[in-house]
Formats: sequence, C-alpha cells, structure tokens
Amino acid sequence: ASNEGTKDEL
Amino acid sequence: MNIFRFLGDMTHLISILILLLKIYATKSCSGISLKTQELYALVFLARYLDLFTDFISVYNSVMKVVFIASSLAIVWCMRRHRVVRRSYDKELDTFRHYFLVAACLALALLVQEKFTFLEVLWAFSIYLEAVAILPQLVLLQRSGNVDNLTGQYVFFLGAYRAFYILNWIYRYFTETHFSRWISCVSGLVQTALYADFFYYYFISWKNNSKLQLPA
Repeated sequence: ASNEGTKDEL
Repeated sequence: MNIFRFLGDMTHLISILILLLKIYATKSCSGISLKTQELYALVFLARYLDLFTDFISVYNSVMKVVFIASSLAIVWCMRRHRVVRRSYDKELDTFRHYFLVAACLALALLVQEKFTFLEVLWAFSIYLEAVAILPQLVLLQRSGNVDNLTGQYVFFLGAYRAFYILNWIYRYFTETHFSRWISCVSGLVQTALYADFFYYYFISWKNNSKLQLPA
C-alpha cells in the first residue's frame, strides 16, 4: 500500500 | 490529489508554457540553458517509464506525456531549429552537467527505496531534478540582464516544488503510512537552490525594476 503512495505523484 | 499538489502541477505546467511561449513568440532561446532543458528531459524520461505499465489516472498519464513531449520539443528546438538555435548562448552555457548526471546516478545506486531498475531510475530522476536548474541559474548570473519571460519561467519552476513540499506536509498529516523522504529531502534542496533567485525576483518586482542577478 505504501508503494503506490510514493509513485502517484508527477 | 490535494490542492497543493494540483497547484504545484499547474505551476509546473505554466512554467513550461511560458518557456514555449518565449521560444515560439520571440523565436529566440537567449538566456535559456540548453543543459538544464536536457537534464529535465532526462528527469522525465527516467521518472515516467511507468507510463505504460502503471495506469494511475487519466490526469497522471496526460501530464506525463505533456512533460515528456514538451521537454523533448524544447531540446529539439534549441538544438535543431534553424532560427532558434542561433540565439543559444553556447559560450555562456558551459556548466559541466554530465557531472550532475553521474553524481545523481551514483547516489541513486546507493540510496533508493528498493534496489530495482525502476526504483533506482526513479530516485535518479528525483535527485537530478533537484540540481537540474543549476546550469540555468549559472547562465542567468553570467548573462546579467534577464528578460521577463525567462525570469517568470524560472520563478514558476521554483514555485512548483515549493507547492509540492506543502503537499508532502499535508499528506504526512493526513495519510497513515506516507513515506517519501527521498522526494522531501530532494524537494527541499531543489527549492533552496532558488532561494537567492526568489530574493532578487522579489526585489525587482517590489522596485518594479529589471531583474538583475549579481555576477
């Protein structure tokens, strides 16, 4: 879960 | 998505539109560092490799395509366009940016979230973006007078990451497991590099005078 929290930004 | 991040993305987009406007309207890239533009193209290519593998949202995918396409178009314009490339300050834009690429790649190999190809390249792009503005700031100091569009371009480019810092603070307090210390530290360094530019930009705005960076 933490992973997509880090790569959803531009 | 939160307002800070949206404002950050819009500010980033505005900075690119201002640069495209300057090049298109004046058919000139004087005062613009080709090396900084090449570094940004590398940042976007290294960071947005997941464009085709991880679909996050239409907005996310569209913005990635816009950033990659615009940065490559600007580099192409400054290198190949027969009119624009004549106004490139080749003798002033001498920052050895390959050292920045090498240093960021080395750091990414040492410090990243997971030692995988995509994570190393992602960390590389984050570190490189933090220092990519250096050739441009050096060029501005050397070229003395800064035309309005170039000044606004650099100002919005610096402001965008400042909004992202607010976004990270907001997410830190609103999301449970939110850890982006690589982006936060790099973002702080990136924004700090603009500190003196922001100062002189504010002075020129307050005195309604031409933006002058001390040599």
